[in-house]
Amino acid sequence: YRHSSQYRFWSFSKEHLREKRDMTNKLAVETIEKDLFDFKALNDLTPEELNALDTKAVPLTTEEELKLIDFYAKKVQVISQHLNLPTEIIATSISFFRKFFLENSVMQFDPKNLVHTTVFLACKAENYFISVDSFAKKAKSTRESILKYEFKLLESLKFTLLIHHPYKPLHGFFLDIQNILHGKVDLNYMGQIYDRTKKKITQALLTDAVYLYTPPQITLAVLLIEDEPLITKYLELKFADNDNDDNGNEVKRKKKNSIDLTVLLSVIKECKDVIE
Amino acid sequence: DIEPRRFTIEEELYDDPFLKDLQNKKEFIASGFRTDYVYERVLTEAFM
Amino acid sequence: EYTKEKKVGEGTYAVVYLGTKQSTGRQIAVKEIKTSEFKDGLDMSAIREVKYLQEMQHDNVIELIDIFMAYDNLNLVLEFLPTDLEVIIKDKSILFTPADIKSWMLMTLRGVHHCHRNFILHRDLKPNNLLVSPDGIIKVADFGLARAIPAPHENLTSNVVTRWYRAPELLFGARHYTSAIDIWSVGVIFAELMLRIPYLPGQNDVDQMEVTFRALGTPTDKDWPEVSSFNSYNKLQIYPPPSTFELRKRFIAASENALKFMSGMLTMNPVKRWSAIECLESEYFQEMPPPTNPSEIP
Repeated sequence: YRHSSQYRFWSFSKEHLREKRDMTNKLAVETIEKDLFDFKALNDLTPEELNALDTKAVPLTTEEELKLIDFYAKKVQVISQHLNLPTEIIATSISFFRKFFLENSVMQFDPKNLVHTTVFLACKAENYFISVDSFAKKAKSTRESILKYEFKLLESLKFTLLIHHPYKPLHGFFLDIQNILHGKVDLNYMGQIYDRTKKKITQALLTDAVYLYTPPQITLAVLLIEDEPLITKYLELKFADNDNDDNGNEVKRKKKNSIDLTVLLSVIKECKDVIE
Repeated sequence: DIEPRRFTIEEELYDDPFLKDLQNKKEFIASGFRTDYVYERVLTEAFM
Repeated sequence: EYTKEKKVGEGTYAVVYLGTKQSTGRQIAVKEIKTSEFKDGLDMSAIREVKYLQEMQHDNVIELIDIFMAYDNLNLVLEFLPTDLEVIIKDKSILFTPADIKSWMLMTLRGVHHCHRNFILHRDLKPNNLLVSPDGIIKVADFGLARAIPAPHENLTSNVVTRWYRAPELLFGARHYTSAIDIWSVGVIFAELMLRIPYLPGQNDVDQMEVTFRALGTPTDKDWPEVSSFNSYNKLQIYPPPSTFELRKRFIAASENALKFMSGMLTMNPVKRWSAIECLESEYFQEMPPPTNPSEIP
């Protein structure tokens, strides 16, 4: 995972994420203020016009940008669901969209103009090829508007197209729980947990958890939301440092785990808070 | 791979109706489909 | 930072130039992706190359050094690799030994193993996609047909891999194949390195089946359950698999372990075909002669 582009280019601390957003916003504001300055210099405006400019042409703050990005990210989710795209492609579309607006301000690019382009590029990146004409028809858009920002999107993504989503880890944990908790967990119940968690993961991808945590940590956090006792039990049995020998007293486990259970649990709980 | 893997594949312990169904289909068997490859993939992604 | 000094190749979707990375003087190759050709925006092959090369850093996989946009063109900056195995096989003035072949196979399988452990199928392994660096290292290149191993229920297209290196399950039109298709290609490349001529040169897709099964025997349900369920199966001529004696005669320079190694990769049933790990751990790489040091290979 540490070799993946997702870890190398797209994982941040909370502070770093904040800085990035402020920087993106700041650069856009500077451009706008310069344009406004030039505009005022080039046109002799009446006092009312000047006043209107000063009260209306006010750049957005980072928070306001975030609200707009979240609003349109949900639209990306709805549109890609409406196009009946597989879950992983919906997730990739959301990821592309949110990353684009980590690197660019909504004041430079109207988010409305990126919605279809991100879904279209996500389909191509996930080998789910749809021609731009049939995509335009389905999405009630035009090929020009879809292709217009494809290059810019790819560049803003730093040309990283392979994304690890939390769905495969969900399948993995679904299996491993059956192994570690063998005979102690009802399989039908596990099936329900699986389906509910899968849906919740897509919601989680609309939050900053994707930048702050790894896909498996997000999966475990959503599983924790679904059934805390079950997941805690599973992790304790799997990663606890001590085993209980047959007559129940604790013995040091032979092979050292590379995972520290207390750290893991605290990370997952933090992640759960971010998602909730 | 440097450190020991954090999982073992216990095929007989898994009840995965979705995969069980696929692996019995003629076209999957003929194509060389292998459930252990799927288990390997999703468990690797879970413990990476 | 990068210059394009000499045009060295032109493909369907890209033009390749030799150049230099100014800050280090390192020789590089710049793959300029033609954007106008593809009416659906960015070309799928370019998308795949970018997507998979960005995730892999391995001595036996071509390095993607950088990517940049220039005049509305996408440019991939790749490490400079002056030749490939196809050139070496065809150039009869170059004599190479079984130890050289072993070295090339070891490096190729390490590169393929790295793709597979990242759950990436290359899907176009052939001698001219195995490039050779100035110090003799083999690098797997051209990920224009690669894809991530799909979700189990997903359908895959069987129209992949250059015909002569195409696995039998692909010839039958399989849609749920695995990384075993890449291993088959490596097996055919191994045979070609020993023979110095293409091993299974089919004229077309139907002939490819004929040539493959005549050389290696027609698979049956006994050794490959459900193979007869492929609808292209019943028109097949049934050939017996070659005896060890016949194989030995065909590959006179090959040791017993080399033949076992080749047969492991050219096993008809993809479920039984050797994986990259089984190939790398095979006797063939442990017996004499040891693989030649890459920098000493002609």
